[in-house]
Amino acid sequence: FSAPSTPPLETFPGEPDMTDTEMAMSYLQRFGYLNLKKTSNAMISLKSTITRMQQTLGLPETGELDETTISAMKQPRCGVPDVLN
Amino acid sequence: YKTFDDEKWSHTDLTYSIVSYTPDLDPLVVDDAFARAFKVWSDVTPLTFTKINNGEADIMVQFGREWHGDPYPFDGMDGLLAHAYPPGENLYGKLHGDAHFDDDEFWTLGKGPAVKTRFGNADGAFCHFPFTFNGKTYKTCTADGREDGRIWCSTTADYDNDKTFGFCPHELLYTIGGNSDSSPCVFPFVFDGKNYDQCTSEGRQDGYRWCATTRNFDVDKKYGFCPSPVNAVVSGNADGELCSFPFTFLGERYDACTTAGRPDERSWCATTSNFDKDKKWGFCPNAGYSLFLVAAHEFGHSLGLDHSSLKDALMYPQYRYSENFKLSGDDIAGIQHLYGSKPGPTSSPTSTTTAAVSTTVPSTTTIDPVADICKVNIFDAVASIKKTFHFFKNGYVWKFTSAKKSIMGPIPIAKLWPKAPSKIDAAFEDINRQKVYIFSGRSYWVFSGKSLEPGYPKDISKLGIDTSIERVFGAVMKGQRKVLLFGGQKIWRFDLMAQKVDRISRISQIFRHVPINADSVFMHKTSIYFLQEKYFWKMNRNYQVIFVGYIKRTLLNC
Repeated sequence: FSAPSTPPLETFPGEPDMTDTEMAMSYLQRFGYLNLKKTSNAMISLKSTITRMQQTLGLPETGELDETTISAMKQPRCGVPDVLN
Repeated sequence: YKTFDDEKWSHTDLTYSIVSYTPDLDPLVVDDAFARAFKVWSDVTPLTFTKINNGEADIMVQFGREWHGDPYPFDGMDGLLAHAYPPGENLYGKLHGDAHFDDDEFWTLGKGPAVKTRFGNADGAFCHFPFTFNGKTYKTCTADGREDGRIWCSTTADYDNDKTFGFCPHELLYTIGGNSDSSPCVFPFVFDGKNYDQCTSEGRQDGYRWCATTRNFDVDKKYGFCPSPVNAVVSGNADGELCSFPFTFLGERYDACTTAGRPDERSWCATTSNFDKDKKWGFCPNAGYSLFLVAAHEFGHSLGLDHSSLKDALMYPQYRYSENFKLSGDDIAGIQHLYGSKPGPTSSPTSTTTAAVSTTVPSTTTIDPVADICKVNIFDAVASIKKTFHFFKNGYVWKFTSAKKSIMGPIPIAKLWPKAPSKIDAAFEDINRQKVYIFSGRSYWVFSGKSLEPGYPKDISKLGIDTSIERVFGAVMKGQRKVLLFGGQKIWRFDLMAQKVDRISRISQIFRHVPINADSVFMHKTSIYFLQEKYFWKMNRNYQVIFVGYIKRTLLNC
């Protein structure tokens, strides 16, 4: 017998192929935490933005894209922004 | 809770219309879920909701996928479930109040496929999965035992004993929406000169499966949408189709749904025999999302509620299934802030709900208007204790965390400090010595935790405050050992270590551009707050006014 092999990951047609960081940026923008249109300087610090998101959702306030925060961002939710930006 | 700047409907007799339905549920189940979701709010307010079938309603409800007619597209399965617009005039055209549901989700009542039967002898009851028939167990609808190929299910666990059954959703039974008044599909039908012998999404960009309800769509233009078969895949690129077992994926054969190839480990299947060649796939059905719960949340937005930061609140932004749903005190306080409470006898369903809420969560807001912090006009006192705002009124205190924007209360003051007076004029926390000072009239109390220090209450003359001062209305810590006590138009600087006043000043000498007759003065973090009527002034440590705002709207997010 051969050892079971794990199939490689597949990009399924119709699904976005995003990294966690890209997903997080998209999340922060979509729900109003981050407004890139008002940011002329591309060098922005996300710490306060992430902290605000963590505060709003009652997560540990680390200011980092840690596992808990990424996981929360992947939870199903309402599309209405948390911050009217 | 939060509102959208208190935007609300100007009338209480609201109408709603269901513009489109999901293929996941029988339209009657959708109607019922929405009606129950509206009832969540009408049970605790004077609002009424009437469903209309034609014309523009206050709240237009629809299902859609991706780009669905407004500037906020949905995102496929999971992620965004739904969104809704607050009340208002001329908001994005006629969108105000409208609620949209992402039809790339699998809509259920929260616990797996909700399959309502038609015909048979079960009076439209839901299928019971699994059920036994002829000694065999079935987890889905079946055509077994019938020669006409119609699929059916038992509505109890044991068909052999109970003999109750009904027919499962199928395009040969009925269609949804369209212009054919629920008539079944006619196969084959002609569309664009081509014959179709099953439902198709050809001719549409939204992926909805449809059929003609006469033999020739090109001539008659009669059509309807096909109900999703039980066990149909969800989303992917073959929504509504069935898994094709076995199928080939990366050269391997699969006889059941699999998580292979997916980093998120969600279960999927191919809808043709060869994924590698056809690339047609979808997710296997799971518990799905409760249309009732999501709708109740969205209708909260439709009525003017923004997201709550309390995880137990219906208006918390993330989805969480709860079997025995009860509206939280936070949601009730929010909606009643906008529309008031339901009039009438207390034996109404409203009081049942709210009584349950106040029984299970005694320390949080009830529907009593005086218990709603947003209805308090002038607070007895405000203080910052353990970095949390404390708002005092009539023997109660609300705790408000500005960081989390969450309100706890009303809590009886006696619960926090058993021997404290019910009417509090000022309070402050001596962080270094972990004591709380409370002022009421010409007396003051000192607590360590919940315990009153021996010898208290004492008269404020012991602090060196004039006998002409009727009350202390503010207290601000200054450094490690001194506190500024506000009374009349003066400030007494009190040395906590030496237990004596070492300087007396006039308020106007030290603090400029703030009212000298404030209702309350306190310090929170590094800022000093002056409250007067409905306004507050915020000062930095250099005594410069850095912000002026509304107490309720800005500070409390009412």
